[in-house]
Amino acid sequence: VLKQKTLNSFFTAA
Amino acid sequence: MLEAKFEEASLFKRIIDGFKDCVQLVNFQCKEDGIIAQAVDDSRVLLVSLEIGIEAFQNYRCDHPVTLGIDLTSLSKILRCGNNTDNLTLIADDTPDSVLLLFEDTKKDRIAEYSLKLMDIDAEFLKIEDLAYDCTLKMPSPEFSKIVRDLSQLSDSINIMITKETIKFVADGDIGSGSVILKPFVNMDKPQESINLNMDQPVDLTFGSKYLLDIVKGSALSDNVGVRLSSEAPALFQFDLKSGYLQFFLAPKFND
Repeated sequence: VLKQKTLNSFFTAA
Repeated sequence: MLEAKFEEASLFKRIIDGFKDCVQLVNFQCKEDGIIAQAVDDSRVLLVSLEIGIEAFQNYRCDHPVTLGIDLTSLSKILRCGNNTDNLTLIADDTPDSVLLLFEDTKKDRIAEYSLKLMDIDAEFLKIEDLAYDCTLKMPSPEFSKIVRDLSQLSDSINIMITKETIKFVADGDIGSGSVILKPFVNMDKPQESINLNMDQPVDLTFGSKYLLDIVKGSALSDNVGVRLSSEAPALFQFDLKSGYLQFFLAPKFND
């Protein structure tokens, strides 16, 4: 089953 | 004081149409070197990053940095009131509660003026590091757009696989499956129709069709789309402006 990743794990607040 | 004049309103319309369907509330940060904006969609899967450099404007002046918090649905309503070939000037003071949009039809001495109320938008600004990518692809945006629209009919996911000499798009769904295979090539007569591929590592990634359908709306901005893929980072889809770009960062799906 494919699950959608979010961007949270890649980007941090500037 | 901000005064940003587009030679043709159609450019700003195409920019806004390129991302208004995936994000709604956007802070446009205007500085002396141009306008930038960033927004993440509600599901936090797609990040839009816009940069309009001053070369994209006929005239540009911004003495004091100013942030315009805009509801894109409202802005679109006003943009539809102007004609594509009108000059369009955005005007705001240093502490604005509204932005003025001035459409000038230079041939007919017709001037239309609209004021859009601004919003206080509490949005974080994400820091986008320079990411390392395994594959860099540049291809005609109409072709990319067609592949995404065709394959998204079959499945809510589209798989992109790149090996040394082959780019393969695959959709596998309830009604059947489909694939499109492309090879890099150079068109000397029409360079914009070429397909360039740089591959350091093969990639095999799957993305949500609905997000790709949002991304291809940027195709009206540029003949080409730049695609950067990595198994370790969100994919980057980029449409270049004469000065600046519209970028989409998209998180992949993964096998659970």
